[in-house]
Amino acid sequence: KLIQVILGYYYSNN
Amino acid sequence: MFEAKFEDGGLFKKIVEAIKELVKNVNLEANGTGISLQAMDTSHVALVALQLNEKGFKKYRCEKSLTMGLSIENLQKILKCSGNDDQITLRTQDEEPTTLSFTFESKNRISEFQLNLMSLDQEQLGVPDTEYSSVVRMPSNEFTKICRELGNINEAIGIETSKEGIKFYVKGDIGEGQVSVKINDTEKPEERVECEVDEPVNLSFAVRYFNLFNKASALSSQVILSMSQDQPLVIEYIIEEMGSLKLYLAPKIND
Repeated sequence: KLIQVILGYYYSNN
Repeated sequence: MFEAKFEDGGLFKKIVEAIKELVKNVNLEANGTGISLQAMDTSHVALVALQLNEKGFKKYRCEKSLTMGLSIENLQKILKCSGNDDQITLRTQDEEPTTLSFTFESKNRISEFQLNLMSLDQEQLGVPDTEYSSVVRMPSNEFTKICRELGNINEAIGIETSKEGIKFYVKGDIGEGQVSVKINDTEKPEERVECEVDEPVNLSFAVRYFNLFNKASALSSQVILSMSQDQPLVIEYIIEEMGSLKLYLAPKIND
């Protein structure tokens, strides 16, 4: 089953 | 004092059209080098990034960096009052503007509008400069068609790159399918398919974001897909002589 990751997992907040 | 004049106002309308389904309220940043915008969709799965260089404008002045918070929906209502062939000028007088002025000019009429601005404290994501292991350049209408067709079969679309080219595939409840796009070095640049694959990737994405974003294919005949394994993909539409519109999309992974 595929789950959707969010961008915050890859990119940090400035 | 900020002033930016689009020679081709229709271009600005296409940009807003391409992002209006993805982002609601955005901070438009203006400074000496040009205009930029970065905003995530509500689910924080996709990030839209626009970069327009001051050299691409018919007229451009920005004495001091400005941040203008605006609702894309309201911006669209103002832009709907302009013609596709109009020249569009954005302007503000103050340093902390509360409104953004628009002038639409065609050969037989000139219109003036003011859009009320809002203050948005949006988190800005730091997108690192990444060397992508697979970069594919292909016709934008081809990519749009594949996403729309395969999106009818399954809401998740797989993308696999190799030295031979790029394969899109779906495995849904009704069945499965795959589309392999062959590399070609035709002399017509808008039909060329190029793959630079240092490392092959195999990634899955929610195709609905592609379908929402692919309205941007009106901006450019080519689209560039940059991918690395287990990284968000970047879809880039180059805006001739002005800059680019990018969508960063986080992948779906096996749990």
